[in-house]
Amino acid sequence: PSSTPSSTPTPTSILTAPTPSFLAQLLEGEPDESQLCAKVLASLQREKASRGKHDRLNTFSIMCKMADQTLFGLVEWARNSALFKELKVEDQMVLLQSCWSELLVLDHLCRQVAYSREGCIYLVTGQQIEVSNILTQAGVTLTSLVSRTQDLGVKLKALHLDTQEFVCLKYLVLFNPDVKSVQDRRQVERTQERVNRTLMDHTLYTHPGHSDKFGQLLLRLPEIRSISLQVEEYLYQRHLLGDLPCNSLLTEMLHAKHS
Amino acid sequence: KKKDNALLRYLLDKDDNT
Repeated sequence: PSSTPSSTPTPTSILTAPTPSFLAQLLEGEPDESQLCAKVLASLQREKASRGKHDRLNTFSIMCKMADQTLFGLVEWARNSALFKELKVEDQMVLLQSCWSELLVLDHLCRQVAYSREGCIYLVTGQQIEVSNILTQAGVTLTSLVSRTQDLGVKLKALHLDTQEFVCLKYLVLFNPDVKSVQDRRQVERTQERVNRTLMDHTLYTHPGHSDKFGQLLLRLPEIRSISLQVEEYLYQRHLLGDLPCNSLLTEMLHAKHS
Repeated sequence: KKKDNALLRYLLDKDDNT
């Protein structure tokens, strides 16, 4: 309450800083970007070393390998989360099967906000690729995907998405109580509500002048969902053409959704 | 669906000491 009880409290005066321990707990589980980068590079090096000179991976396969390694990292992140551990493995599987591609898209977007140069896409390996280079070789679907994702990246940059907000959005994507066949729906809801409240408090606390930042961030989630569904469809079509590397977590997740 | 996700189950179920 404000110091003058008779005055109507302004939003900032009734705010309390988000409970640092909860937000800190969410941040604790964040993987280290340089470690992830090193892991992906090492995996690509191993892959290259295991192939003959005339059996090189094409660009698309390399991108898939990167996505696969990033997906492994995201599963590991979820698995190490204390909140996720509160759920049975059955529920953990159902939630990840539902949102894995959203997590990949959100992870990619956050990397763009943090590191990408104008007109470039920043890869998990630390390389920057000119968007124009991709678009000259891309088909209709990939062109649409790249431009939609770039547009969303620009919006998130304009919103000054920070790491705390990114982590909260990841948890909101993961703990989705609307996923069918979740057994402990109430637990998922509780976590979702708590993260939602923490995100709201954090945005109001760090950007009191931008009262609608919280709403603007939440509005990006359906866009991320829509892009991720298009990514899945695109990857599945490529998979049917035999373009995807086999025996990967990526193909297994695609199979699970289409079986 | 769950049957298809043997790798995911392994990743989630694996014992950290293995």
